[in-house]
Amino acid sequence: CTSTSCSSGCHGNTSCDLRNTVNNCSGCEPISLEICMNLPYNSTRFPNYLGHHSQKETSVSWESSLFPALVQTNCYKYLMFFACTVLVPMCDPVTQQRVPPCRSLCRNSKERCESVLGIVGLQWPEDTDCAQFPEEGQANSSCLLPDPDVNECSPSHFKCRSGRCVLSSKRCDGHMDCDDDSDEETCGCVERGLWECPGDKTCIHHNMICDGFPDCSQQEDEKNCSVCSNHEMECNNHQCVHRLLWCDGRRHCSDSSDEWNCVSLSDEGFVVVHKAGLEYRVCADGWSSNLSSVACIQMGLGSTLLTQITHTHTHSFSHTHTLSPTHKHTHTLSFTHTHTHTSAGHKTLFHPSFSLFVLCVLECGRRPAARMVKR
Amino acid sequence: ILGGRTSRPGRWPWQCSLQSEPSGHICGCVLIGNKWALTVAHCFEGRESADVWKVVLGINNLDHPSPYMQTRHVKSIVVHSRYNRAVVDYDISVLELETEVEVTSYVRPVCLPGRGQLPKADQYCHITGWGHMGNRMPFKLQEGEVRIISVSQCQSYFDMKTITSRMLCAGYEAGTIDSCMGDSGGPLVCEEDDGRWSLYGLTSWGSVCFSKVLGPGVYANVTHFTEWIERQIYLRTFNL
Repeated sequence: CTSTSCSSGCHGNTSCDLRNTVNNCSGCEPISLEICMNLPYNSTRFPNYLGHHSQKETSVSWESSLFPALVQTNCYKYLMFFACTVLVPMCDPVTQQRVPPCRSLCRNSKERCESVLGIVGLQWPEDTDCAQFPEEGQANSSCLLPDPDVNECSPSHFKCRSGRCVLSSKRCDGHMDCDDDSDEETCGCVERGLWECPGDKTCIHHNMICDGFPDCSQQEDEKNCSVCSNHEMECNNHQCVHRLLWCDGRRHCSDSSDEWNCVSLSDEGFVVVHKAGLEYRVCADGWSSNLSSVACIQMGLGSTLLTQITHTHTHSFSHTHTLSPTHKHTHTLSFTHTHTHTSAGHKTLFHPSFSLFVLCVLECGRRPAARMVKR
Repeated sequence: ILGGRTSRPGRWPWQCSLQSEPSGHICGCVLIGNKWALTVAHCFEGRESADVWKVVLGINNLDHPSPYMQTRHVKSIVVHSRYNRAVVDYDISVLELETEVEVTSYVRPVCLPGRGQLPKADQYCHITGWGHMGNRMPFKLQEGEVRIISVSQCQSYFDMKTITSRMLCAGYEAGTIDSCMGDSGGPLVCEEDDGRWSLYGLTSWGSVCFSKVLGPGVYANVTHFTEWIERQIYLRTFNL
């Protein structure tokens, strides 16, 4: 069956869903648990020996954190192998059945490592009672023992030169964790196949460069990512779009960044609109209070508290004049549409005019006062 | 919530319950606007369609609908494009409700923190939710007071994971008061000097909260996402 839940009754049994074909019955599933991705086997079957019903459940289990941390103490050479045979049991591709670890492997792991857990006040996982596993060589039952060259560390570990395993989060973290300090050697980004931020020297993965998300503290990973011509502007994802298309109410950058922040409030509270990459203060002529509330909503600042028309004195600003909105219900009128109803005025030098001041307020974060109840 | 107490109705009017049939309550969520709520991305693993979700607000006892209760279907779910399931990073989603809520004493939005505004280390804040209490799942909303923990101190509790700038830690070394399964997506809020409450965290992950392993809870760091949140709301409000 394509769904492992049928595997036990699938052989010629109609109980399976009709879409399943009897010839691909399988109780096995590929291993996806990161800490067990370097085993000598690559398919598993659930439930596992800890009672987990899926690899997802196992991946967030306490044991999947406990065992890799315990491996660092070097208490037993094959502890990680044993842990994986319990967390993601091997599935025999022929019989579709789980293959358990041998009892001796379980016993050796427990005897050597249980005392280490005791030191930190933790116990050996209850469900791993070794008596449930067969002795090796027992008739009619196979069990798993590690090859001498089996990986002692999981993919979530860094292998010290001495052979010990330390968690990969300890690699180049500035602390000597390996007994031979090898976890703090060759820590350059390049040696680790990473890219070094010029400013703060942190290392980031190459696929994080020019992906629209700044990862370096000075955002160097998002610089020089595209070469736009003079009449174009760079989107957040580094596409180039003609500047006349910016803040025109329609999306042209695939990440819609040409329509971000088209309206803002200056530090003094004046409404400022951005058209074709230029910044304009809005003149008050033709403005309506509805537009104020649309502007506040657009800026994520909730509703309008105050709309004020103010003389603009000495500064010279480019102004836009608001034409009378054509829509009756300005509330549905997206500000960027209103935006296209503003005509870019010319640069007015020392010409007194009326600029628009808006105070938005977001009514939030207030709890109702506790009600007074006479006692 | 482990080690918390039952909340008085109306005390956390931004708390909502994210529900999906037939299970009912799956995760917590937080009202941030009349049509907008936040939760964490990992709640949608295996249930990505908005159709199967609804948001219940103004409720205290999940088992007793209150006269103040409001239910809204979910119109759209925006999961952060960088959400990483393996390491639970960028664990945040914006929910657009089908229709606006009616703001009442029992249903009110919480404030988002300003850009770059972080809670101070050792500041006390509150977590709420209908998640596991350590011995049972509650019907009544639980609340707990937790202390903000620095990233470096938090990292020392989690060998296997990396605490990124998208995460915030809060709780106690002994794990005495902590969030737990079922609280995911719920709020970590701090009271500002002016008496208003701001949302700094969304319950995200931690150690297995009702086992022996101790340590704080890890929350999605809302401050890191404020601009992203406002942008998602703007783009959908103006059909961009």
